[in-house]
Amino acid sequence: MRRIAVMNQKGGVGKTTTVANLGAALARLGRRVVVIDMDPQANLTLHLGVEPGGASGSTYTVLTGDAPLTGTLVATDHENLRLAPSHLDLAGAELELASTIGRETVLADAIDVWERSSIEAEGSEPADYVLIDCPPSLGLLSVNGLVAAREVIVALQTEFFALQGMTKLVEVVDLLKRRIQPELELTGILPCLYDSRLKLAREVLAEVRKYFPGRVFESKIRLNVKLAEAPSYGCSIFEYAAGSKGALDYMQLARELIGQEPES
Amino acid sequence: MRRIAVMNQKGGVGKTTTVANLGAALARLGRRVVVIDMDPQANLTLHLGVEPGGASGSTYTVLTGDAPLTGTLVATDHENLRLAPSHLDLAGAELELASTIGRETVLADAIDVWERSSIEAEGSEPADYVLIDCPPSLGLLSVNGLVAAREVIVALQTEFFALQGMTKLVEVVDLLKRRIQPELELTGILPCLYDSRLKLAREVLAEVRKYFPGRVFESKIRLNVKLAEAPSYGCSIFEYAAGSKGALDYMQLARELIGQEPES
Ligand SMILES: Nc1ncnc2c1ncn2[C@@H]1O[C@H](COP(=O)(O)OP(=O)(O)OP(=O)(O)O)[C@@H](O)[C@H]1O
Ligand SMILES: Nc1ncnc2c1ncn2[C@@H]1O[C@H](COP(=O)(O)OP(=O)(O)OP(=O)(O)O)[C@@H](O)[C@H]1O
Ligand SMILES: [Mg+2]
Ligand SMILES: [Mg+2]
Repeated sequence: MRRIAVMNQKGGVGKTTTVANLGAALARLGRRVVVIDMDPQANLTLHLGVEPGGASGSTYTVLTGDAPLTGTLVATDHENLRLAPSHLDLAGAELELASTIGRETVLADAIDVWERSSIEAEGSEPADYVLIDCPPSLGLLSVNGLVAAREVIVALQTEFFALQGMTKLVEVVDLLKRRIQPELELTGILPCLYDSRLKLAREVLAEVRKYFPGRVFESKIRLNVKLAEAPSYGCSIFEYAAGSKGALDYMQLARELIGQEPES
Repeated sequence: MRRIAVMNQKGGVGKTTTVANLGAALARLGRRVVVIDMDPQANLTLHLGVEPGGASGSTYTVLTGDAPLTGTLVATDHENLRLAPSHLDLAGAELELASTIGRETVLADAIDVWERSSIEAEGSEPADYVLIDCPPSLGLLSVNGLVAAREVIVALQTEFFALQGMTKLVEVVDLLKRRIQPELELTGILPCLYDSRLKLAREVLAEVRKYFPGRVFESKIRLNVKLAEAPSYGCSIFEYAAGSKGALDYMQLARELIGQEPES
């Protein structure tokens, strides 16, 4: 079971759009996918057409220890794709967790319990991919997302501020790897909202490739208004505009990720 | 002295770009402006060409009570425009402040002391406009920014997720007004990154005007790549591309704000 956090403390760079559509693409390719919404704004939950804060619990109840992860997973309209929805109360979780022992590993522990109990009860892992959507900060919610993951995809808008934040982000990932989660690896940097007509975008992409050689995905997610329209219909890009650039780009990214899977 | 927080918990909607360029526009129109960077990512500080975490202190030292606001203000290349720079340590301030008495009003108190001591020492207010750039969250840093302000400008990207967050944002502003800062008013909602060619943008703008009648600025900030290029040169849009749509739009916004000033 691959566990991947999609991260960037810079806001509005394509994190939620990536988790929703990469998740849907992997699900269409037959992988069993669970996406986890760690953002109090519940954008991922809304994107997939689920009402935040429903009866069955949320990532908030997982973090407070009130419910196991299994109890919070809801089906989406997409086959093979389940969601651990967010809840507005999640905004208070950072302060509530502040004095908890092992506050950085609460989500990781919940995923471990879920995985272990599935293997014991059914003899198999509960999913092939777990994708975690992080809020735009380096607070406890994002740290929980990173520590629960084994891999990180950095969503990167190809603009100045987003590039500036990269150094700090890589520092934080290295620190968490050294101190808490030795298996954590930067799987790749994903150019998002990419408009090749803009000199700024081409220059930033060239800079990132120079500073992080070999760590930038071949796939790029091009700027495509269909990706911004799909969330208002509560569905992924594949249901909303299957032939669009956005659908092609996220499907290509899914194939690139699958290509990295160890030979089973 | 007008105190205005530029706010939106949704990330990447144009908050920093607005504080930097609106501040520069007001300064060019002869107003004495101070901009305050409350984001640990220090994007506003970088935008104005200042190195974050310099010797003279930062918003972090103001929040921890180690330095008065006056000691942290630095000049920028723009006449009439001073900055209270950010510092990476600001990321830890939310947890550090968590158990402080009156944790929501630390910045407000610092601004009050600065204003009062200027009136006593020089017989006049220290500035005409104070603009506060908030990080993309509803945590203590943003709350301090809102409580320190008397007015709020909501930067709004005209897309689905940004629109969704508006209800929560207005709730928080109302709550702070009732409980802590009775003078807090929503001055206006500012359409940012606006591309009138996109149906999504036109529809979202129409929705916002319907739900918040009379509270949307006449001025709109159009999508303009020059606004995204200027930060990498450490200057406002007026030094980088004075004839651009971005420069025209922020100058128009500054005039609209000045037009709201009570007859002096
Ligand atoms: N490739 C794309 N083309 C066009 N629009 C996009 C694309 N990717 C994302 N968007 C839109 O851009 C905005 C920002 O994307 P998104 O919300 O996914 O970013 P985020 O990093 O999750 O933001 P936050 O930091 O607030 O969580 C959204 O309105 C989204 O619909
Ligand atoms: N009107 C505009 N036209 C084109 N690009 C813009 C415009 N306004 C902002 N940008 C660019 O869009 C990105 C997001 O803007 P900005 O960083 O100001 O938003 P923010 O709300 O401050 O983000 P955060 O939530 O991360 O603090 C930046 O790369 C910025 O340069
Ligand atoms: Mg998001
Ligand atoms: Mg900003």
